Amino acid sequence: HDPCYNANQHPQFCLPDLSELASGRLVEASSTCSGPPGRFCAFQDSANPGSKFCQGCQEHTHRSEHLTDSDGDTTCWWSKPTANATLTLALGRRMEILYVALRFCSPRPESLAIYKSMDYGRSWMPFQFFSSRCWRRYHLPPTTTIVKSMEHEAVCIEAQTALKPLTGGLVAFMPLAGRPSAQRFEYSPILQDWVTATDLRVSFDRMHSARILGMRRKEASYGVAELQVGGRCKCNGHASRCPAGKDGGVPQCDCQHNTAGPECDTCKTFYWDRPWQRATPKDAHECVACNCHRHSHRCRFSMELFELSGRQSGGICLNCRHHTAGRHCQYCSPGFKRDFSHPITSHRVSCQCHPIGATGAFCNQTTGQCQCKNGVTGLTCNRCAQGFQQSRSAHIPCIRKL
Amino acid sequence: DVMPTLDMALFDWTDYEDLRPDM
Repeated sequence: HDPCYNANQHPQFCLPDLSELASGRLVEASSTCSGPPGRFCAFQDSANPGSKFCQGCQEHTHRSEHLTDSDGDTTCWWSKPTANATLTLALGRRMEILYVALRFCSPRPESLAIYKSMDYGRSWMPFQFFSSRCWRRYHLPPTTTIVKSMEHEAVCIEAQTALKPLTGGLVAFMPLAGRPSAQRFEYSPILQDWVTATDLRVSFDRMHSARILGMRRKEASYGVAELQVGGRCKCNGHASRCPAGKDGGVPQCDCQHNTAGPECDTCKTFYWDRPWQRATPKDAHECVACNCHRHSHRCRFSMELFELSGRQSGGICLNCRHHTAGRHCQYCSPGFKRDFSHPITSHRVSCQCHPIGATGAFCNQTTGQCQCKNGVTGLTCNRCAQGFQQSRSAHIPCIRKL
Repeated sequence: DVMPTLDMALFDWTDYEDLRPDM
């Protein structure tokens, strides 16, 4: 059963499952503690500064693969002792992000920023700032309340930046939390855009003073046990599944409701009687097939006709076949008439005008009456009229009787 | 009275070959 349809097979709003987007993906680290002579220090006890221990960097032990492994071990990525480091995660496609969470092996940074890209890493925009000193580090006020006019803007918060716990601390960001329109997310294009990303970057901008940590400067590194990113494929409410593409590639929306495109962001060919819309819980906004009476497989959408019809139908059939014409292929082409013994969808609409008795191949679309030459009669102009008789001339087939 | 259908065989097609249907 596909959740995109109810028990009566009526279309309904649907979403792919929330999934762990970082799981199994490679995170690119700008700096990694990857061998001698580097060394880093950490704390065994989250509350006891005296539990400090130090160890040398090893080639494979601290790589960024450890950020997204899920083997249950607390394996950590460690940066080189430095003031700045970044972690970048490519999601492969546009996703809707519900949370980003980092579990630290080191003390949490004094200042950390999360950025997102919507164009596969070409440009980046701030997603969230965390800092004990928002003004000084990011030139932003510490924010506790997000008003509607800024719900598509990154804010800086002071929470989650405390020195303790010294290990195991969490930094979590939920892009919708505290945003006024979050309860009506499905009706808020601004927030739908706000949570959309193709790539994420975490920038560790400043650590707490090494002196406070009881370390020398060259011993202080960022250490992260886990990077979790919760989200789902952006399918605009038209897919409940988003399986991995061929060869385990980029996930693809399994588009329903007669939609198509990487994000179910357009209507399938021939389903253009109404404009495409994102689904909402109130209305699935299913794409509707054009009505071409089975005489065409192609159509286009006209907003003008859609508005004129009271927003009911805007499809215009293209390339009507079987000698039909009109917006819905509902008329016969010139020279052809409908055989009313067959339904309008029948392919059997053929011209019945007599090749000699009629002046041409044109007939009345409603009655089927062909235009007859002088002295010729009948629906198809196939007989001489009263007082006329057949001649030998194909040009004047009936002549007045003498 | 129903008049008879035009008899294509009666026509002289000499000058109207292009009009002549396949019979």
